[in-house]
Amino acid sequence: ERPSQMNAFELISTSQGLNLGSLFEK
Amino acid sequence: MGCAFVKQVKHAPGYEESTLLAYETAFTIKEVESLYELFEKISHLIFNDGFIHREEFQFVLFKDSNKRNFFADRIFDLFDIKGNGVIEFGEFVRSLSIFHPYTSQDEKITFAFRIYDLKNAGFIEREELKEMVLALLNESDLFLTDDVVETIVDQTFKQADLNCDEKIDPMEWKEFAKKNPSLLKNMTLPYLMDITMAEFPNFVMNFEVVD
Repeated sequence: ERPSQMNAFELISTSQGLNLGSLFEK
Repeated sequence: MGCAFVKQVKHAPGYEESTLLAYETAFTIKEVESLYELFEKISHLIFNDGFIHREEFQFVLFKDSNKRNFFADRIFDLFDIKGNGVIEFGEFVRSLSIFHPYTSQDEKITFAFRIYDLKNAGFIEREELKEMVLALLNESDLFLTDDVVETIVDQTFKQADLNCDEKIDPMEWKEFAKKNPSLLKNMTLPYLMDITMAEFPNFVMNFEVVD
């Protein structure tokens, strides 16, 4: 998928800051 | 006359009974008690006062208490329900419950909307969306020209802003999220299913001497 065809929210949702899995990962 | 000694368990200020939290959330009493262990570990990392401070939250996410991240800040602010600058135990459990696999999709959609509604205005504006895309680019190795960013924001608005009023309201967001379920992927944490079996990470602070 070309960047210009990406959905902005999909792009944002890849942020590490939104991934709370790190709270539980060893 | 005999004396009865009741063992007093010392809890941090802001502690709430596990029975109440289990009643209000997707967790069982045992799971709430396990989350208390995790909460204790995080809240004693730097300030040792029984509350999770922003720096402690950032440390467990990035292993760096000084790293600022736009979206981690948003999550922290939403977890801090009372808005007093720290996350208390009850706030921690209630907020994590949104990420439980058993929590309804509607609740996850609502919470995600609140993350992106930067001004708490009840809608997401074009400028806010652009600000978030730029924040994401700033934290990643991805470089996009301003034209490409504008195109991405325009196209997203075309798809999501159904009444073309230049705002994405909660109903439009709900429609959009249902059509694009990948947007909610990070709103579910499978770890929360087996929380009583989990051995939580031992977070270790690395204090560096700064000259």
